[in-house]
Amino acid sequence: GDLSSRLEEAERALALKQDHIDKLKEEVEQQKGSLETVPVLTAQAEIYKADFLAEREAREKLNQKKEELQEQLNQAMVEIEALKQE
Amino acid sequence: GDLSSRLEEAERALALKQDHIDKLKEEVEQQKGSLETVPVLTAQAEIYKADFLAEREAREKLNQKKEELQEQLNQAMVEIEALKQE
Amino acid sequence: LNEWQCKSCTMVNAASSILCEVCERPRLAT
Repeated sequence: GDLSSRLEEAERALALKQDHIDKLKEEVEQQKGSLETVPVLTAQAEIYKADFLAEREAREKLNQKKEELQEQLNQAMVEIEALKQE
Repeated sequence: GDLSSRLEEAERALALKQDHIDKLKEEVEQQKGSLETVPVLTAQAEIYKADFLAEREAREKLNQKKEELQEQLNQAMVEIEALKQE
Repeated sequence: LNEWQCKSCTMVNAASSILCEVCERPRLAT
């Protein structure tokens, strides 16, 4: 009697632990799904970073060119003034 | 005899199931750690994207300014030529 | 009652088995 009730109790405990295992396995699978976005997000951040750096370099080069043109225009304006004086 | 061996087997099985639960819990915790990088990576990608778009807009404005200066310089050069002719 | 069927993989196990012979789920597991 005592043995069979203890056996029954052990089997009920086993069923409860199996339920717990099933729930934990489900959580692990769900988290695996979310983890798959990590490499995608990493790649996306890398791409935007590279694009940002390329744009910034292009802008700096353009700014230099603009400065040169501004300088040439200033000199031309001075020359025009001088020619008009003559 | 039979009952006690089954009870023994059930208790061994309970221990094995508990080990399994402990391992699954550990895996869930480890995955939680990795999952914490998801919002960080998302924010990082958003920031680089915003910086990229801002740089690109600035470059486009700068390019327009450079075109205007180029145009003004061309006109000034024509005027200088004309004045020299006179 | 000298055997039981696993609710998960339908394997028919001997009554003396505590866990299913195939999927190792206990007899009372849902």
